[in-house]
Amino acid sequence: SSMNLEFSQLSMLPHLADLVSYSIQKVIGFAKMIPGFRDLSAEDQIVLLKSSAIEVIMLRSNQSFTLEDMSWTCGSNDFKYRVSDVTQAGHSMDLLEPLVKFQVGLKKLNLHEEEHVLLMAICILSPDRPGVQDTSLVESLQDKLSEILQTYIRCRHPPPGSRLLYAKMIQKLADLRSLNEEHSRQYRCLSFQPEHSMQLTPLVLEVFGNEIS
Amino acid sequence: KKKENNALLRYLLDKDDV
Repeated sequence: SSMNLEFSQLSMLPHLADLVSYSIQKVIGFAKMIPGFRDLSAEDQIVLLKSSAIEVIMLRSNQSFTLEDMSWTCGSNDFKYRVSDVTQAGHSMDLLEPLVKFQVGLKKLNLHEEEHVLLMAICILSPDRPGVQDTSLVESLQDKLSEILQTYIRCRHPPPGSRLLYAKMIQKLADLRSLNEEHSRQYRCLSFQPEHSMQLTPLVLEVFGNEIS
Repeated sequence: KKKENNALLRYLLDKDDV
């Protein structure tokens, strides 16, 4: 029953909301450094950021994910997040099971930092996000980044790790689309309840949407 | 549905450092 009480109160929600809010700011700062991103219209920048934010957060969180105990460990054990912590923030295994699988698969690619960064940039500059106006401009920026990534792998990533690496990375972007969809579903559910949406931050509400308004 | 203005996002995109 204490477990039920903890769940109904979503004891980790305020903390996770803060963490996600902070991460969104990092994603915005990162996007602004991608060549060409600032040249897009403000509307396209906003559409791209809102649609990719959760995917980039999932990607960047891989740096703190450890296969040792399948947790996100930031520095010391004081900042260790387990699946159970995320369920206490209102998410279910329908998201967390594929998310952990995704983290394990991505970790096993042993990406260089350069590849990791390029993958996040390619994710943000996806021309097929709903609402993008200048799709051809976004596409040309993404194409340039993909070329750089493929060249990097060819020249700097030794075999056998480089084998099919680019294809595997693109598959990760596909995985992120379904994780994004499931996250949206669960977020919508959560934000429908005022007692929970009031624990979110203004930035989270703006980026993921505010159902109570 | 109310019109989205994305004021926070606009602000964070405009400011020089995040």
